[in-house]
Amino acid sequence: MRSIAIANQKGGVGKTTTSVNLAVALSRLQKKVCLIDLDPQAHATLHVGVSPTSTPCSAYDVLVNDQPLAAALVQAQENLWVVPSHLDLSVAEMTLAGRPGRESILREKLKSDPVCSGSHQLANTQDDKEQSQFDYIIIDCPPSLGLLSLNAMAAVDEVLLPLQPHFLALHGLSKLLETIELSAEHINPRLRLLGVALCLYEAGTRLAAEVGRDVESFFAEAGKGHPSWKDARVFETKIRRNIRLAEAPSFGQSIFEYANDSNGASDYHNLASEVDAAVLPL
Amino acid sequence: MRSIAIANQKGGVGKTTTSVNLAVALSRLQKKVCLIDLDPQAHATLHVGVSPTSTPCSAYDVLVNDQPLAAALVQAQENLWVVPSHLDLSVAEMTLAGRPGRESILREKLKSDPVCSGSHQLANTQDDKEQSQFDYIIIDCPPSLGLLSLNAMAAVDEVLLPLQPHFLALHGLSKLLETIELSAEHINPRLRLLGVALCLYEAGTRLAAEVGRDVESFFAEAGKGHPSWKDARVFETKIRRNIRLAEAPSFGQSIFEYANDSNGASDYHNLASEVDAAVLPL
Ligand SMILES: Nc1ncnc2c1ncn2[C@@H]1O[C@H](COP(=O)(O)OP(=O)(O)OP(=O)(O)O)[C@@H](O)[C@H]1O
Ligand SMILES: Nc1ncnc2c1ncn2[C@@H]1O[C@H](COP(=O)(O)OP(=O)(O)OP(=O)(O)O)[C@@H](O)[C@H]1O
Ligand SMILES: [Mg+2]
Ligand SMILES: [Mg+2]
Repeated sequence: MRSIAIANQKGGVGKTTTSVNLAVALSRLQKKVCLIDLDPQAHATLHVGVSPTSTPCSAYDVLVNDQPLAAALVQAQENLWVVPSHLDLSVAEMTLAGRPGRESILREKLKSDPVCSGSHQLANTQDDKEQSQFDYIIIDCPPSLGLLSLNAMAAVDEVLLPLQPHFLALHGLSKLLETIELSAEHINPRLRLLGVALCLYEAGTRLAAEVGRDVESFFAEAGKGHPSWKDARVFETKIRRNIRLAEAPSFGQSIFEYANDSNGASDYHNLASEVDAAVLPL
Repeated sequence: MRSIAIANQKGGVGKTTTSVNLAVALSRLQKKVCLIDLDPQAHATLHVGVSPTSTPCSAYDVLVNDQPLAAALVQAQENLWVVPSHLDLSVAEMTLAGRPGRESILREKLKSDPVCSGSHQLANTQDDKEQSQFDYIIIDCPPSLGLLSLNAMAAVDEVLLPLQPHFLALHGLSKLLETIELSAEHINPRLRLLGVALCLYEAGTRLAAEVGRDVESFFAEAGKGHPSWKDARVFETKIRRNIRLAEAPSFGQSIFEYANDSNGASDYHNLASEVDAAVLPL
């Protein structure tokens, strides 16, 4: 099983759009995917058509009220399950302040969950009693590096960093790499940056070309960097700006259900293939 | 003196771009402006050409280390002063957890500061000993509704809400209005939503037109809403998407220094005129 946190403290760079469309694209490659929404805005939850206020149990209950992960799982479509978010997550940081091991709550929940740890059958429909667990766990993070994002970093093996090729978005890269380093050293030695996905890419603008080049040369020369991110790559696939990607969430659909013939659908399909083929050196 | 928090928990909707370019536009209308950067990313600080790591005192010291506001003030250009941010602000929430009155620290600092409260001379240059104080305080907020944004809400009289006309950005509006209501009822009875500025506006897209109409009809019928936001307006000026606005921060310049003849410059000039002319009913 692979587990990937979609993280970047810069706001509005495409974290939710990437979490949802990557999760759905992988599920269409017949992978069983669990999407965990750790953002109190609950946008990934809405984007896959689940109402954050209608589910009895959410990511908040898993983190704060000691509920098992299985209690919060909702099937959104074939091969895709979601752990929905809840607005109360915005106070989780305060509620958990002072609780020892608060950064690793989600990791413990994943370890102790029969489905995530592989000892349980996951059925798509009543008749289909396949022997399987999740192939992928994808976690959508909020735009900060607080307790919720740290829980994601402690729980996964890989981080995927969506980056808008703008100056302000590039500026935060070093802070994020530092957080990955610190997480790898103190809370999760397995943690590695898988790669950077350029999102909201406006081909033809000088800014996108310049920032794209800056990021690529940074990682090409990163051989001397910290082990948690020196093997990271910039994905070949660039997610182009495409208004269909911004329209799809209002219908509670991924780009594949909403506009399967758009640039957005082909870009996220290609990114999913790249992610699925990517193997980090051990 | 007018004080305005630029707030929205949704990430990447144009808070920093609006804070900086509005502050500079007002300073060009010969208003004396103090821009306070409460976002740990320090993007507003960078955008006006101040290095967040080079100043001896920052917003973090004002909030956590009991420094007076005047100790952190840096003049960025004529008529514009900045209280720079610092990365440590990201832990301010944890550091201040449990401290009584932690939401009102910034308000107390503004009240006890001679310049902000009007009992002190503010000199643009050594020779120019004008009797004046700030005409405007503008506060850039991070993409969350935590302690930093609450400090801003407690300290100002008005909130300006930058909104990208996308579904995910519109979804968070009710949460932000609730936060303004609660702040007005519990920590700052003077607080009012001044208005919504549509940012990153892509004229010609159906999505922008639809979301723009939704927001306008929401506030047109808001007469029955809470007193803290029922008189809010949607500004006539729409800030159009314009790559120059995304290029300017990499030069540490506002849009007026970087590309004064661009759409971005005229949009922010027009927004500043509208803001300056706007008077909330008492
Ligand atoms: N490639 C794209 N083309 C056009 N619009 C996009 C694209 N990717 C994302 N968007 C839109 O841009 C906005 C920001 O994207 P998104 O919400 O996914 O970013 P985020 O990083 O998750 O934001 P936050 O920091 O608030 O969590 C959304 O309205 C989304 O619909
Ligand atoms: N009207 C515009 N046209 C083009 N680009 C813009 C415009 N407004 C902002 N941008 C760019 O879009 C990105 C997001 O804007 P900005 O950083 O101001 O949003 P924010 O709400 O402050 O983000 P955060 O939530 O991270 O604080 C930035 O890279 C900025 O340069
Ligand atoms: Mg998001
Ligand atoms: Mg900002």
